[in-house]
Formats: sequence, C-alpha cells, structure tokens
Amino acid sequence: EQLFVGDQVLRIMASNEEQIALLRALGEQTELQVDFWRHPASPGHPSDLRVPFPSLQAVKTLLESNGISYSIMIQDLQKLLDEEKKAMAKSRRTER
Amino acid sequence: STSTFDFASYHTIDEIYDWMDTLVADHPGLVSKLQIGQSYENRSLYVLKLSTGGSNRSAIWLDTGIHSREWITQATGAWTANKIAEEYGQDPSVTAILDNMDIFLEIIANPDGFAYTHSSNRMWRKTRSINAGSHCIGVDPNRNWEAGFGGAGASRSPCSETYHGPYANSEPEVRAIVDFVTNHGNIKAFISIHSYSQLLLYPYGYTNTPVPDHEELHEIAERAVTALSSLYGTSYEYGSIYTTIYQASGTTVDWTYDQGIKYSFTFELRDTGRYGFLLPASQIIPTAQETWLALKVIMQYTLDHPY
Repeated sequence: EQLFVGDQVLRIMASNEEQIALLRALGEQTELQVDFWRHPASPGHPSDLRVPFPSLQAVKTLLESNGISYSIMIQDLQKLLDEEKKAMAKSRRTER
Repeated sequence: STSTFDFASYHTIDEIYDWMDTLVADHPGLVSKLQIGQSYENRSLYVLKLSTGGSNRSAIWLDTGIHSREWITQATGAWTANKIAEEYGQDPSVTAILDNMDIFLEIIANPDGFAYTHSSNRMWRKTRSINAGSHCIGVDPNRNWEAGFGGAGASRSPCSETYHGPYANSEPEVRAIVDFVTNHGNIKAFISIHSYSQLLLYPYGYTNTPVPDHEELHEIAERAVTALSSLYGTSYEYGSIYTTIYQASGTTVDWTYDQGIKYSFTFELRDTGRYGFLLPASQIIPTAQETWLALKVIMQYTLDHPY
C-alpha cells in the first residue's frame, strides 16, 4: 500500500502565463513525482499540487524563487487518508 | 434490500456491484444491469439501465468514476441510480422522462483504477494498463477519446497523469463506451461526472472554437447550475471546457458531441479544494442531492427539446 506520510497538497496561485508555464513544466519533472490535483489553468485560477514529502523543499524553493504564491491546502495527506479509512471501517461495522 | 445500503458512506467495488444487484431485484420492471465489456484487468463493466420498456428508445447516459480517485462521483452515481428508481411514479418529471426515454448509468467507469484506490494507492486516477516500453502504468481515460486525440492538453508521457495512451480508444474502458454509444445510436444526452472544483462544462476542450450549439448549451448549463445552487448555495462556474478551465484534448464529451449527441456535459462536483479527492463521507448526500437538481434540468430539457 502506498503511504503518503508528510505529503502536502499546495494551493498555488499563478499570476501570469509565464508562471503557468513554469508550473506545467514542474508537473513534467518525473523525479519530483508531483501530482496535479487541479491543473494549472489560467492566471488567477488556483491549481492544487500534491507534493511527496521528499520533494517538498525543492518545490517550495522553486515556487518562492519565482515569486509564485502558494498556501498549504492539506498539511499531511496520510492523516486525512487514515481518517477516511477509519470512517469506512466504522460505517461497515454499523448495523443498519 | 437497497434500504440497508448506506449511501452516506464510501464503498468498495464489490459492495457497489452487490448493491447494484439488489437495486435490480428491488425494481425488477424498471432497472436492469448490462455488461458492456471488461476492463484491462478483466473486471466487468456494468451499466444500469432504467427503462419502462419499448425498443431502442432515445436515451440519456450518465457515467461516474472514470477518474478512479474521484470517490464522490461513484458515491453520487449510486445515490442517483437509487433516486431515479425511487422517484419513478412519484416525481412527475422523472416519470415523464422514463415514460419516454431510457437512462443508462455507469457507476464505476474505471473499475481497475477504483479497486486500486482501495487496495494500493488512494490517489490513483488512470486506468491500470501496462504501457509498452515504460515502467509507468495507466492511461488517462479522459484523454483517450477520438476527438483531437493526442493534441495539446494531453501528455505523450506514460508517466504523466494526463497520458493520452498509445492510440484513441486504446483503453477497454473507453472502447466499451464507444461501442455501446455507437451501437445504440439514439443517445441524446451524455453526462460524464468528475470531481472536484464545482464546474459544469460543455464542449469543446480540444479547441477554442465554440461548438455550433454553444448558446443553447450555455443556457442549459446556466439553468442547471441555478437549480443546483438553490439547495445549499454551492457556487458553480459553467462554460466550455477550453474557456473555463484549460485546453484538454481527447476528452469524453468532445467525442460524444462530435458523434451528434448535442446535450453533452461534464461535471466537476464538490469541493473547491478544501479536501479535494478526500471529500468527507458526510458530504456525499448533500453533493448528490444538489447534483440531482442539475441533472434533472438537463434530462428534462433533453425530453422537452428532441432533435
């Protein structure tokens, strides 16, 4: 089972086409293993990027050095996944 | 009985497939289950047919879960199938639609990916086909259709989440729908349901050229979104795929529109990014309820405006 401990989802707001292109290029860098949950569309539209824990520093540095603003949408993905799994198990145990 | 199925919870493929049989058993004169093909890993591709009879009636198609990790969509699909079955004979609009048209609903359009999200990788989006010459698995089934296939807005890299695949319809999950739609020949509305970001979109995605029916589709989308928002105030944007989000080639509804299915739409359900694909189960029913209002607008319009 793939675990996502420490992975974050970043909400990124590109302000121009150049930054959009940069984000798209970021998505193509296979070694970073990032995953766009919401792809970069146009300036002013948010995009959401899941970043594996080992790539976090590199991605954040790249965003900051290019003046691309972002916030952390999901702090630790695995925590949410664990909650979801727990809710499913609980639901299955409940007699209906 | 369907009354023991918890629509407010997420379920595995086996649970959903078992429930489909109980839905059929509970509504024997209305609901039937068709197998339209098999997935890459040989799972059955099932479609629920809701029909009051007649041969080759015009029809409405709904599918959910073509991107497997978008769990809110499969959950909404199950709720919707049950809702349609229960409302026939009760709700005048649903009754009129089903008295004249059939509804086909594919709840798990990407079963291999869905099973994989439960067993190995909750974030899996694509199919599970092996790509020759690459260690990366899967094709994006919403880039694999014969509509601007391989153009901008799809990736040629098998490692990308938007990999278009080696050729159009390479994925059996896509091919099965293509064959079904083509053989049926009388599908008048096609609605493909995704999540997230709260959008109602219509063709095209592969080009910024507006479709000939742009104005009509825009007006239907506006009405549908107004109905959807009336329940909980959920905010939706609407427009063509290209102008509202981004260029995307080889998408489902671009192909269906080009096949002559005028009322082709694609949804992006809740949310706008607080949880993304991990939308809590407590939001399944509100999401399905509001989506239902929009679906009814599109279905009713399809009935009232034959072509």
